[in-house]
Amino acid sequence: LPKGSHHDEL
Amino acid sequence: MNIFRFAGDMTHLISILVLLLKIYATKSCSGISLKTQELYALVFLTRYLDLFTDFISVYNTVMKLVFIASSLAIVWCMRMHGLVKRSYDKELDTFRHYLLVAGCFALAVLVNEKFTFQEIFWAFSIYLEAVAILPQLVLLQRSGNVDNLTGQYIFFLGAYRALYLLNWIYRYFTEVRFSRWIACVSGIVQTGLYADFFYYYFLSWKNNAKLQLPA
Repeated sequence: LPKGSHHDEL
Repeated sequence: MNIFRFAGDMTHLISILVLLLKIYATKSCSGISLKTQELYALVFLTRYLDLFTDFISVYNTVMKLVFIASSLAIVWCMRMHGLVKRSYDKELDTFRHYLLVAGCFALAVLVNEKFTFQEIFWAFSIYLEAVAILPQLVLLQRSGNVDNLTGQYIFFLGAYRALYLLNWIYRYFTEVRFSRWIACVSGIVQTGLYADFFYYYFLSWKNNAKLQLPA
């Protein structure tokens, strides 16, 4: 996952 | 990605397609709350701020675009499209949804995973989604009879977050450090709000009768 955004869900 | 989350996303997509079908096929939005649709558009716009900055997968990006585009299209349709606009239950859809927006934003400023612009708006979108269905449920109580497509729309909308709860349970047990408690608690509240609707929806399905909510 890219740094920062740990939101992989919709 | 696990089967619960994929099923949840597909159920969410189905709910939007059912709503679009209802509006397109019947050229009517009677029984649909414009306020709930506006809240959902806000939920997607504030949740997917990272749409152009963080690429996670083609699936993720495509679904985000579909959710944003469809929610805006539905709001546009209900506000601008002459035929559809006339069937809107304006006098019944009176929930003060700006209070939900204010309350959720205040909560997001206080309770978030990180005090950054993106994280505060993400938490805001999570809280807002949990309560966004309220204007729709109030409208449903007031308008009494529910047409099939509207009933199915709300059913799939409620079911998708219930599947997400299973997804979080699954990820909790399969991933080392997985904690998504803001989304989890909100998801439980969100699914809980549908509880009585699910009950009457099940009754109407069991008795093969029209969906009736007690006034």
